[in-house]
Amino acid sequence: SLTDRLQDVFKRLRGHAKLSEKQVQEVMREIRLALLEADVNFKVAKEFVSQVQERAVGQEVLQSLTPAQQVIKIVNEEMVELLGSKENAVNFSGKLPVTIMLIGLQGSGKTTAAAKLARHLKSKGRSPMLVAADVYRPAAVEQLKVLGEKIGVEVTGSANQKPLDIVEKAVKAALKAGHDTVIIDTAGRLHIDSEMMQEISQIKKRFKPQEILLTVDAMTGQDAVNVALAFKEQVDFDGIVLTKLDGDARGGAALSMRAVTGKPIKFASVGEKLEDLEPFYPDRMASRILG
Amino acid sequence: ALAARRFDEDFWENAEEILISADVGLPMSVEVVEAVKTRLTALKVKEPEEALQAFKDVVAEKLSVGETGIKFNPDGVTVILVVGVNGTGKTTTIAKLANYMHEQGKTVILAAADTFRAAAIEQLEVWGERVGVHTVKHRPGSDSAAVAYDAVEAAQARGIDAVIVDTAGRLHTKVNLMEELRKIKRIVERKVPVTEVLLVLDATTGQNGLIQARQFKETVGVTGIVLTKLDGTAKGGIVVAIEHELGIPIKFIGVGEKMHDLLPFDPTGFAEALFS
Ligand SMILES: Nc1nc2c(ncn2[C@@H]2O[C@H](COP(=O)(O)OP(=O)(O)OP(=O)(O)O)[C@@H](O)[C@H]2O)c(=O)[nH]1
Ligand SMILES: Nc1nc2c(ncn2[C@@H]2O[C@H](COP(=O)(O)OP(=O)(O)OP(=O)(O)O)[C@@H](O)[C@H]2O)c(=O)[nH]1
Ligand SMILES: [Mg+2]
Ligand SMILES: [Mg+2]
Repeated sequence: SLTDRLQDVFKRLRGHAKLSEKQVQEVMREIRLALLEADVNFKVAKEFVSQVQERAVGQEVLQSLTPAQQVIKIVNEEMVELLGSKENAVNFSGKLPVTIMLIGLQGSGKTTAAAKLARHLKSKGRSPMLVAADVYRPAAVEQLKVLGEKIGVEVTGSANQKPLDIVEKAVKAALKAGHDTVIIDTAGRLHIDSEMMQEISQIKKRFKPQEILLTVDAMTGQDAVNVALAFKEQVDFDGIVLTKLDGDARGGAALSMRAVTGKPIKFASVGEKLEDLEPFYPDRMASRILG
Repeated sequence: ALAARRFDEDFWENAEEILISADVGLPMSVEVVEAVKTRLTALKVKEPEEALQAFKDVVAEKLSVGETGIKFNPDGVTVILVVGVNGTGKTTTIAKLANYMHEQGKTVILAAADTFRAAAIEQLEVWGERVGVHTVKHRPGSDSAAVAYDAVEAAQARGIDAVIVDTAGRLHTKVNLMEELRKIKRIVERKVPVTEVLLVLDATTGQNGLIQARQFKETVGVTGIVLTKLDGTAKGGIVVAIEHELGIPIKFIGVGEKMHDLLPFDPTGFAEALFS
């Protein structure tokens, strides 16, 4: 673990009254190593480490009696602060039905997350409707329908219509049936596919969802920054759902995306079952990233 | 290294960063840089352009492990077991692979052994119809190994060349699911050896890809990797570490969501793309 590695470094450096620049770099290198191992983007890692260095040197912890512990404390605090956000709730304000849209790369967990959100909101007393707006992937609509059936949530959509028409019909039907929330599942897409990015921009423009959530696989590596930035710049979103956190991926992508886009991580998907959705806990994520 | 001194620290740091940003990982990136330094010294290289070529060559060589192409069973049905964590592109890859083999004159049937995930069987069936191959399936929730076994039996009865088995996505950390995979292979091998176990890896995956490869290899013996979603911006550099440590060849790459978006792996092309 990082704690062990830092303790080893400081053991070797013991007996020095004040650490040289080179020795400070040795300590910082261990932190950078741990971050890269955890898939934190290399530019974000560099920036993060320099902030830690500034604090560590400024607070003179490097010469303290327990330097490793103190450095870890700073690293952890900096990370929890960076990962945390005050805007973690879903925005339910505005005219009904409240519309939530899920977007993201192929296979990131959108369809499952849509159903999970529906179940979660239903348990909170809301009346959601699911909209299957993925008309490309074979049996995508069926997939959402099977999940909707499991939780007793109505699913609209069909593969023979256009996504904009599907959403329009769904919103009308939702209002008529008294549903206060509409959750739109969209097809997986590449951030460099301008046509597909246009599609979700159009849905956004016309239906003004109160909440647009980007789903990202927790095992995503360095590319997470490119993806998050592109979705932010071309469509913009309100929060991130980090998925497959029940695995052993360290999840450094979370830190990278938060640092680079400023968007909060709102939910953590921790399994394939529909109840496997949790609020995002920055302190747990920080411990996980640091291994 | 003498040649290395012709290039300053910035040059090597920049090279390391290109590798890291491609998900090659820090330890492997350091190893690649060292290999290049050695090579440049030996070749007495002076120009940065030649150094870039050395990087591409070193990476391409590291990725030239093992044989590409599907290993066919000389004495019977060829069984290809497709495995990997959730959402990497297994089902879509199977459709592409069936199409590829079909175009090469092989007869293929599919086994819908993902009996767990919502509409997984339907998804594979739609693909099977598009490709023009039969899909063996049971009811959702039924035993995966039984589906695979039945598919092999059907292939044997009809003289079909190959069976491609679709399995449910599973995290390598889930012991019972990894055990199920072992069971599927074991049950099939009562009939014929499984000549190919393909691990489908998403190119956007970071360092966890190496852990996935280790676990799947240990559990069910991976004979090849298919690296998907290379049509995105992720470089898939984790395969360098995978091939280096585990010696598993990359057999194909996925470059899109359509039937023809599967290409045989080309180490030179991959190395070229990594540094572009
Ligand atoms: N273990 C685990 N699996 C998950 C989680 N979320 C989703 N999955 C699985 O990941 C796979 C992909 O999930 P989907 O919901 O189909 O992903 P998607 O983003 O809708 O995929 P596309 O529509 O093709 O882009 C499925 O096998 C899901 O069961 C999670 O939190 N943990
Ligand atoms: N852009 C791109 N998308 C791909 C590629 N391969 C698969 N996909 C997409 O990735 C998503 C997931 O593909 P699936 O074939 O369902 O993945 P899977 O591994 O079978 O998923 P599970 O069975 O749920 O674990 C789908 O939207 C596919 O169209 C690829 O090479 N490029
Ligand atoms: Mg989906
Ligand atoms: Mg599948």
